[in-house]
Amino acid sequence: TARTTGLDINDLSSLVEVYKLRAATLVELAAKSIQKELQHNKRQEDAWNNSAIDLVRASDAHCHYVVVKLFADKLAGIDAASIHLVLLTLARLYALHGISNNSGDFLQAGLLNGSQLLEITTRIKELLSELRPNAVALVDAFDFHDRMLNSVLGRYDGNVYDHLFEWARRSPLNSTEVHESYHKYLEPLRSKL
Amino acid sequence: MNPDILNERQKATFDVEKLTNILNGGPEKTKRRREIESMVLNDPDFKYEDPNFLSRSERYDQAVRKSAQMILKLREYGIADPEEIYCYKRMFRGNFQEAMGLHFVMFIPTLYGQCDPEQSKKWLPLAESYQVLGTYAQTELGHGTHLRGLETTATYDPNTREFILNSPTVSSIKWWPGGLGKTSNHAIVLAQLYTQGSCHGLHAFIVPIRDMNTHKPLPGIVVGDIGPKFGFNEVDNGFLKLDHVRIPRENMLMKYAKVDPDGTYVKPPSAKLTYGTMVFIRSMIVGESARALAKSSTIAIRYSVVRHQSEIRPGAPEPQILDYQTQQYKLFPVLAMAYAFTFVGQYMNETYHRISGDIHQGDFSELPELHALSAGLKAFTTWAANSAIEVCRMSCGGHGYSRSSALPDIYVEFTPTCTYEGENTVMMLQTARYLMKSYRQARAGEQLHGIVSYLNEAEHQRIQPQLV
Repeated sequence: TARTTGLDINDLSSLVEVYKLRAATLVELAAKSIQKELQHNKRQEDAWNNSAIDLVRASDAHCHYVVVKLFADKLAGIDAASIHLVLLTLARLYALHGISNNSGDFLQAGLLNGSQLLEITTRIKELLSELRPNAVALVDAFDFHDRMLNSVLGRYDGNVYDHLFEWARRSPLNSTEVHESYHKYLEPLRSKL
Repeated sequence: MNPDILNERQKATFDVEKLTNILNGGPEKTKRRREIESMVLNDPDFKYEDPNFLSRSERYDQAVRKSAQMILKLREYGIADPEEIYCYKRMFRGNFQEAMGLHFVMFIPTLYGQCDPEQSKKWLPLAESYQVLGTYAQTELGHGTHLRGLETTATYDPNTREFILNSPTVSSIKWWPGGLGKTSNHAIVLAQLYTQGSCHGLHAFIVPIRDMNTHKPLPGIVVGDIGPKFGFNEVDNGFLKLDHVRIPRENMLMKYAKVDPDGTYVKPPSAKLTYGTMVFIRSMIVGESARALAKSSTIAIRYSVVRHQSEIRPGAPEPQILDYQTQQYKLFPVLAMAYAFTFVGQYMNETYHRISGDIHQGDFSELPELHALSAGLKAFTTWAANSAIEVCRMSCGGHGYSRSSALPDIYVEFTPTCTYEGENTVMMLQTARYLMKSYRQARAGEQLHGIVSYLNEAEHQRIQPQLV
């Protein structure tokens, strides 16, 4: 029988909740690893070092929860409906993509089951399509001036190719049509052969 | 305007300007930021050659020239607000670093934070008039994040009322500090303090390293540039070897810890005093992660709507790269991360300013949690951003490998954030220390506060798989 958890993948607060419980689970796992080391009469420092991988994973999960939570908190303060909607799509994508990338943690903690994982993959694809029309507007909102970005590929006007060609021609190696190395090395070489 | 990108802008379902204002913290801030940026854009003095076309020495020369010019311009425009200065600098340095960066972000703030009133009177005017050009020399050839391992010594001589600074081993040579190699004439040196035969741990000392007129290294000082690196070409990261250099007793920063003329050591009131600076710097780094992601995703997404390649439907015109699901799957989660980290950076900035008021009132209660959180978020966001910049670069194909794309520059200038100001794994373990302490308190039934309070709830509300 399919087992269900309380997770609603379309509800951002439910996603925040599972990130929170994933973090709590990994913190507990790390603490139990230290406990087990101590029960095997390891010194405190050695118990800590022998649990370092678990400890880093716990901190990573804690920070990941904080990021998802703060994204959700920020959304709560945005009332412009069209902006709220596009940022909600981004927040859902960030949260679901994180679950998909770290699915082992969530499955191990019993916060997710296999069929929900499939649902998440499908939902991610839908969110990609939802974002597609707004992709350029979302990066325009960062409002980087071309001089700040200093990127031919990222120009606001999108005129990449002619500026790429112009940039290459300014390269110092092109300051002379024939580089001095030709006369210094190649010409003598060819006259000897 | 490229027709593809024009068409994309017409598809938007929201007001871009409104979202820009949310990202900047309000319309006023957006307006002011643009004003400051235009000061740089419209300034004929700020026309420069693309650093990618210059040698290392030319790049350093151009960077120093820009820094010197920037100092004069800030005065000319009367820009004094730290955030506005930061905004001005971001514009003038673009994707590159600032030769005198550490003078502003470490040397002067440390003088403010750790000089006693007498010392402030002497050193702050010198530093703010650039008579004294300083850096912050903590890291050594053989020692980095683990501060207790630093070997440089400062031994107090009560007869002459001087400290003798020395690099006892090769591994103790100061290594990496920005601006140390060729720019600075003073350094705040972190050294193990010895007085009356005892070691009292790390303390800060102002050490003159170059003559203030000739700029030549002073006696007992071996100083220089550590050579080419992965990036940071504009910065003369340097080395400093001290051979029994004597400095007056007054050069030890004594706002907190003190050494009396007879050599008696007076302990500082709290070990947490330096936390504040670290929390501030790490909060700034979270903002840098967001900015690097925002730049990279801007470049990659704009280019992906201009670039046409291959075919989805046989016989149809070449589609835009961004119409491929795989390209969306690479770039949109990065875009989402850029927004997420921007909001985290805003939160950290607000929280830091909120509690720094408490710190001045002597209330350190929230500092340990913020110290732990800033360490973890610095590691979490820089690791994630580091990988994501590379995803953006590679999603631009061959042109992503060209310096003209700016993505290689953004990467090499960003990637040191995973190592400096606390190596990321060490940062995560620092956060873990706080989490383990909180976990034990929660298990003991104590009510936790702040962002770790979920460790109380988790006991009761765990979502369990239920049989259908």
